[in-house]
Amino acid sequence: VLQTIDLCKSYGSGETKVEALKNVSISINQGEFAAVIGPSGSGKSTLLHMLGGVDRPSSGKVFVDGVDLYTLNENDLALFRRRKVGFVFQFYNLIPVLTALENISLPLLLDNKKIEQEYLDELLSLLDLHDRSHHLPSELSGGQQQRVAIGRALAYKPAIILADEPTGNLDRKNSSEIIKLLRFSVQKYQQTLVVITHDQGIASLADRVIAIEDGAVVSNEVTK
Amino acid sequence: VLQTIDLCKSYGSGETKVEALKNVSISINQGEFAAVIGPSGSGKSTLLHMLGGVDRPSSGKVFVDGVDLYTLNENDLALFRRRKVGFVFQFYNLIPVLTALENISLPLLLDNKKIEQEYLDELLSLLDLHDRSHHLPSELSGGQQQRVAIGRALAYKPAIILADEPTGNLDRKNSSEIIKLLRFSVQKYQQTLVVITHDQGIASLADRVIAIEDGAVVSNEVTK
Ligand SMILES: Nc1ncnc2c1ncn2[C@@H]1O[C@H](COP(=O)(O)OP(=O)(O)OP(=O)(O)O)[C@@H](O)[C@H]1O
Ligand SMILES: Nc1ncnc2c1ncn2[C@@H]1O[C@H](COP(=O)(O)OP(=O)(O)OP(=O)(O)O)[C@@H](O)[C@H]1O
Ligand SMILES: [Mg+2]
Ligand SMILES: [Mg+2]
Repeated sequence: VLQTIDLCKSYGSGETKVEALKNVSISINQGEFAAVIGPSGSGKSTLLHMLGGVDRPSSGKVFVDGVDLYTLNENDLALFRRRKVGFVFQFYNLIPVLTALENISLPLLLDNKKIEQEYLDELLSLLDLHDRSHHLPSELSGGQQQRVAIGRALAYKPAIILADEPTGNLDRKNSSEIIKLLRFSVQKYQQTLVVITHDQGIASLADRVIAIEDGAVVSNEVTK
Repeated sequence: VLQTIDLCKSYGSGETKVEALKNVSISINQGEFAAVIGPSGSGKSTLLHMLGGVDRPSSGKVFVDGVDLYTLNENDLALFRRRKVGFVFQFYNLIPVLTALENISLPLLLDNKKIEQEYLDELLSLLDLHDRSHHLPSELSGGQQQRVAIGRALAYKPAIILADEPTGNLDRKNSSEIIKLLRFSVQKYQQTLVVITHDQGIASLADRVIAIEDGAVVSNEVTK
């Protein structure tokens, strides 16, 4: 369902030119939970942005369900991002003037979709955010903001969930609750999940582990 | 050197009123490495903001080297923050239009202080940022931005270092390098270090571990 062929991405030019991804060719199957691991600065977030249609590659191809993503026009790419992909960014990117509940509902609001109140209530309690749903991001702790970002990625029940360090700011108990929620959602709604993590415990739960160093894939193992 | 007496902090009013800290009385000695642990939303960042003069308490006292911090006027409080405290915020708060090197030098630039080139070079290599020193925050990975934030906190060789999850976005290798650097700096320059962390490994290195739940201190143990 997700495939890259000789994917390259470089940033800047001259003195600050950086080759973030070098000929990355991977494929992730429908319904799989894939973990992406690697040192800081190795290209993990860059890869996730390419898979999610957030940033254009320098060269190479990205296929999602057989569609060559970067041949789509801006409009279709935006629709793909909104309807097919739930993204948890490494730094959340919550909208500061919207409450926790509004941030979570945003993908649905943008598409004039009806909000399934029951599902949203379920998400709020699984994320332990019921008593913070009317708070703005600036009125939430770091971990609470991270959980709002996860809620927003799940709200639309997207086919693909891309999560960049979804438990980086969470304690052990919250971390395992979040991973349980992601795996539960993936099984219940037949989704495909890609998670960047530094946490060995989380990587060990994945069906596939992709290791990246200095922009290149150094291993891609199916674990189960 | 750091002491709080019946420290309380509440946010908001009416429906969203939250008591983030409830009568917190702790003391941390000169040269100590104290770890603060607790679940997400328990009040850790709030406590660190009170210790660092970043946000005023609702009631109670904070003493730093015998000075009653919140009796100082705004000017003196700002000087205290700039000269005495190195702060690593949970979300970095780097200045987007300044390069990595400029962000690190900022506390010195603000005070018209001469920059010790040798010390800065040492910091850049210990933080593995030499080849990223001219990048803007938006041209850095998550972990690289975190390391810039740590460099900025150390640049002034402040008496007190307050770090909020300084390794949350770092892999195992980078995390242990950072903690090694912080402990090395604390010993070399006789500093006092307070670190919020979810990482048991880091907490086990501390001289003192303070556990917080729901705004209250539940334990405060000297481990060495
Ligand atoms: N400006 C604010 N308005 C209302 N509530 C707030 C505000 N800032 C923080 N809070 C609340 O105060 C409590 C403590 O927040 P704090 O940021 O200190 O938690 P924390 O222990 O650092 O959590 P984390 O590990 O998730 O970063 C949280 O429940 C949070 O929702
Ligand atoms: N806009 C940019 N301009 C220049 N270089 C960039 C830019 N964005 C990222 N980089 C560089 O590309 C490399 C890969 O960055 P990326 O964010 O993908 O790393 P990462 O594996 O997610 O790291 P981390 O674990 O620290 O988040 C890094 O070395 C970074 O400095
Ligand atoms: Mg990253
Ligand atoms: Mg916090």
